[in-house]
Amino acid sequence: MYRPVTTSRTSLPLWMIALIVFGVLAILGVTIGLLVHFLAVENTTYNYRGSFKVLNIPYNRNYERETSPENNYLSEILETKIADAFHSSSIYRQYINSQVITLVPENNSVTAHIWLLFKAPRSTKENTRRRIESVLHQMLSNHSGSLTTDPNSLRLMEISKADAEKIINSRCGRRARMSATYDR
Amino acid sequence: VKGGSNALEGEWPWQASLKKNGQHRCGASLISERYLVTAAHCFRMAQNPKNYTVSFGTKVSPPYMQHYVQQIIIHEDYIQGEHHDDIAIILLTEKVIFKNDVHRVCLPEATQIFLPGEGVVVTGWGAFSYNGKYPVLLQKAPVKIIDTNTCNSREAYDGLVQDTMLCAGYMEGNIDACQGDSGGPLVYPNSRNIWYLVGIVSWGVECGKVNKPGVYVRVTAYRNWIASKTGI
Repeated sequence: MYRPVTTSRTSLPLWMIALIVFGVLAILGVTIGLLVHFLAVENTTYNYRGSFKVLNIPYNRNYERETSPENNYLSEILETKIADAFHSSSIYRQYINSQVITLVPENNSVTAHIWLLFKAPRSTKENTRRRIESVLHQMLSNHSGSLTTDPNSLRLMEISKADAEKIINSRCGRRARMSATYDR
Repeated sequence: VKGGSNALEGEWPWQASLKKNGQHRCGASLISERYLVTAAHCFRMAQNPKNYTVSFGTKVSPPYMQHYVQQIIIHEDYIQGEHHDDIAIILLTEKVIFKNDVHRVCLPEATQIFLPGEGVVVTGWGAFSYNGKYPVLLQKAPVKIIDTNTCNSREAYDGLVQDTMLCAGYMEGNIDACQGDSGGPLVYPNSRNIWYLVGIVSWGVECGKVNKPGVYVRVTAYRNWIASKTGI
């Protein structure tokens, strides 16, 4: 008669089981940690390009010339207005920089084309974009000061870093690398 | 530059080195995709464009980017050996691709005024001192615009400085442009931190000497001339 082969089961030692469980937990922990870090914690910079209309400005070709006093004067007012709006908003921590890139004069208005730079965790990118738009819309609706702006003319879109650099480098006298302040 | 410090990469993206037969000779400033402005005396004795190249980047060699010269336009009234109308335009054979580290400086309006005492910056690969050594890295030095009357005082340049020129540096000396900086930019940051070309390094007595500040071509005085030659 055949005697069934009885296999005697060798169980792993307890310490090895503990080690395997610990190893698996460690790998899981590191993976989740990295995912949380890159998606929820680490800030990524986002470039935006926008435009809006400034109303009640008589047509003047000089607004188009980047070194004209008219262009510099209006650009500076708008840049200050934008910076103040974001510095006093709820997303002031995300705001890094903004500049007026070009001014396009039309009949009784000027369209300002602007560049904005923000930082935000990847996971809140869309929410940040909505909040940027709402801050700008509110700023344009606020008619304090000498400028009248049209909030409904606001356009905002995200652009790549390369496109942002191309836009800025096409303008004269700007620098990607800021040096220390100099006496004026 | 005497009394300056190393420039960072991309800090002065309009700064160019004008080389003659491969050797740094002068500075120059990029004002558009193909035009640069420099000093007329940089082309003393040799005005053949084929002898010159223009390079960009903080190191003179190896150059970060190099271009060939198609045409040299020297001011009609410039006389070799004299200081007036010391300005020239360089036309490159090809367009410069603007990058973070290479792009143009703004030209001021002819009517723009830069007041004495304003802070400006001179940059270049010129000697650290008169007849001294030359740097590997681009140098920068903050200086002040000096009133022309002060600059023309008897102990200074005694009337040599004309209205088409501009003095910058310090009457006490120490910080100044030097040999090899000629043709390079003297720039000013406006309240939006946008930089304008105020002067072109032109002449002086030695470098950083007391009562002998640097004398520059006053760019606003030649703004219309530049426009007539370049369309900018």
